[in-house]
Amino acid sequence: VISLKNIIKEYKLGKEKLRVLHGIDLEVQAGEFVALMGPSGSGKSTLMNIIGCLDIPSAGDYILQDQNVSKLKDDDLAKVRNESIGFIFQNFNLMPKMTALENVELPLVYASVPKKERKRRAQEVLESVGLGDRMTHKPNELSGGQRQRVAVARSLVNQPSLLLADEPTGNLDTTTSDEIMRLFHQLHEKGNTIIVVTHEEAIAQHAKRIVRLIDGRVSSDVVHEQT
Amino acid sequence: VISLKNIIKEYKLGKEKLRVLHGIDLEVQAGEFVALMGPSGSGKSTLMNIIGCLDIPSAGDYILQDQNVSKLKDDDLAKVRNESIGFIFQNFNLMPKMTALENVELPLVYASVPKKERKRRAQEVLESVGLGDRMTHKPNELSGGQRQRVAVARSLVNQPSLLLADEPTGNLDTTTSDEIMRLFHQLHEKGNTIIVVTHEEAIAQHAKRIVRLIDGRVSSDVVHEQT
Ligand SMILES: Nc1ncnc2c1ncn2[C@@H]1O[C@H](COP(=O)(O)OP(=O)(O)OP(=O)(O)O)[C@@H](O)[C@H]1O
Ligand SMILES: Nc1ncnc2c1ncn2[C@@H]1O[C@H](COP(=O)(O)OP(=O)(O)OP(=O)(O)O)[C@@H](O)[C@H]1O
Ligand SMILES: [Mg+2]
Ligand SMILES: [Mg+2]
Repeated sequence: VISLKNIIKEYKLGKEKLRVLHGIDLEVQAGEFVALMGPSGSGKSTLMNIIGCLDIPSAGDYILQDQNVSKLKDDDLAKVRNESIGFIFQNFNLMPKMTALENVELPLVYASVPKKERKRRAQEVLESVGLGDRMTHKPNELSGGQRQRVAVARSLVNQPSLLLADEPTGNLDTTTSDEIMRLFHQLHEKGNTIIVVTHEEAIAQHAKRIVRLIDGRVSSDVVHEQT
Repeated sequence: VISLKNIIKEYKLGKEKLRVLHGIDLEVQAGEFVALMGPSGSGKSTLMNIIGCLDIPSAGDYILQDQNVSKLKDDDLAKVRNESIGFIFQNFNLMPKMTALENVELPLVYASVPKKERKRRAQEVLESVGLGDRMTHKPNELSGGQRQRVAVARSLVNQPSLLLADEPTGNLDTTTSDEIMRLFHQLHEKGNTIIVVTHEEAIAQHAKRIVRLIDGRVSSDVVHEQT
């Protein structure tokens, strides 16, 4: 479902160019559960943003669900994103003036889901991440881990066929992390594809395959036996 | 150095009041290294903000370095904060328009350190967290873990007598986390006091004492043997 070929990403800094992805080749089949790991600054979030159609590579090809994404116009790109991709950002990116409930309803608004049903579905997924009693709080009235869980809930509410999770448990205790991973497994068991960036080996073990980046290159790509 | 007595914190939400700290009693001696743990939403950041003079309790007394902080005026409170407290926020709170270097220089600006020396000291601590080649980047030109390390560097540059670190390694791989903890130990060995909030038992083990919160109350407070 994902085919990245020789993906290069550079940033301009003044007169200089900083290359952060050095020709990434990566294929992910529909239904896979992949963990993406690597040191801080190695390019994981940059790669996730390209996969999630939030950023464009400087060079290389990205084929998503048989469409060459680099050839799509902005409107079509946004359509692909909203319909089939769920994204959990490393810094959450919640709407500060909306409540937790309104934040989680947002993908359903884009999908034109009727008001009553989207409220019910948003409430349901917020309860599944333990925030049933925090739905009316705005982000600045929530703890760090609660904001993270709102971001998780928002990504799951549309049951996306491709879930991209950038450090989804960094601010969570073990019990709460396990609950999040259980929701990921539920989504995966329905045939959906998951890519999770994590620094924690314990979280990576939930995936069937671990891709490691070092300095913007794939250093290893291993399918492992799950216990 | 820290004496909290019956600390209560409540928030107004519409007509209702939400109590998040239910009478915390806590004493920390000068030179201690304490880990603060507990489930997401249990009140750790709220307590840290009160300890760091960034927030005022709804009730109770807070004596810091023999001063009753609740009796201080804003100016004196700010003075205490800037002179003796280093704070690492859970969401970093970096100045978005400043470079990494300028962000780290900020506490030295408040301390009236001359320009040349503060640049030298800021560079030194940025190199110690592995960001020697990222000093001119602004926060939006840095990875999540790099921003976290700028926040760490900023908290250490003034060698504070009290370091308050709220989840300082949540976005970091193990190697980088270890480097951060080594810097904390260096500060601690000079006789300074450290309180670190963490979800990771491995990080908590660096401290000599672990205080656990559940639902805004201290559930346990244990000094442990270090290996
Ligand atoms: N401004 C606010 N208004 C209302 N409730 C708030 C506000 N700020 C925080 N809270 C609530 O206070 C409780 C404690 O928040 P706090 O940030 O201290 O938790 P925490 O232990 O740091 O959690 P985490 O591990 O997720 O960071 C949470 O349940 C949160 O919803
Ligand atoms: N806008 C930008 N301009 C210049 N450099 C950038 C920009 N955004 C990111 N970078 C650099 O790109 C590199 C990769 O960043 P990225 O966010 O992908 O890392 P990461 O692997 O997600 O790290 P972390 O684990 O710390 O989140 C970093 O070294 C960062 O400094
Ligand atoms: Mg990242
Ligand atoms: Mg917190």
